[in-house]
Amino acid sequence: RERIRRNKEAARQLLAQRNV
Amino acid sequence: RKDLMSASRVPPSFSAGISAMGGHGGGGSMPVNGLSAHQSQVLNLIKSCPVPEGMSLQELKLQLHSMSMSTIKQAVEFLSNEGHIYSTVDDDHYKSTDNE
Repeated sequence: RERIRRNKEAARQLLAQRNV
Repeated sequence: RKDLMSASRVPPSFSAGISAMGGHGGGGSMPVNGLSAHQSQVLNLIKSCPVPEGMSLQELKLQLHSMSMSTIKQAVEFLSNEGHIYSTVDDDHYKSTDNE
């Protein structure tokens, strides 16, 4: 579950960077 | 009154610039929001999966029988690099980021 949470957070940051 | 008149006219080059910018669309050849047809197909399937651990590559292959496994893997790799999806319980299961 920790792995999922970590990966999800990283993906969200990537997505936010792309959007910026 | 003469200064007022000249200040109120918009220079023709300005309005022409705006219309040129407005025409950036182009035909259907542009990928939808930066994704190719394969990538958006894979992303939509992963988005539609309600399971907490996400969708596995095998399930994707079953649903996308017209797409080869290497194409699916490439699409998944691109989408995870972009942040659209992330791997869950292992590197075979993926879940979409923006549908929670």
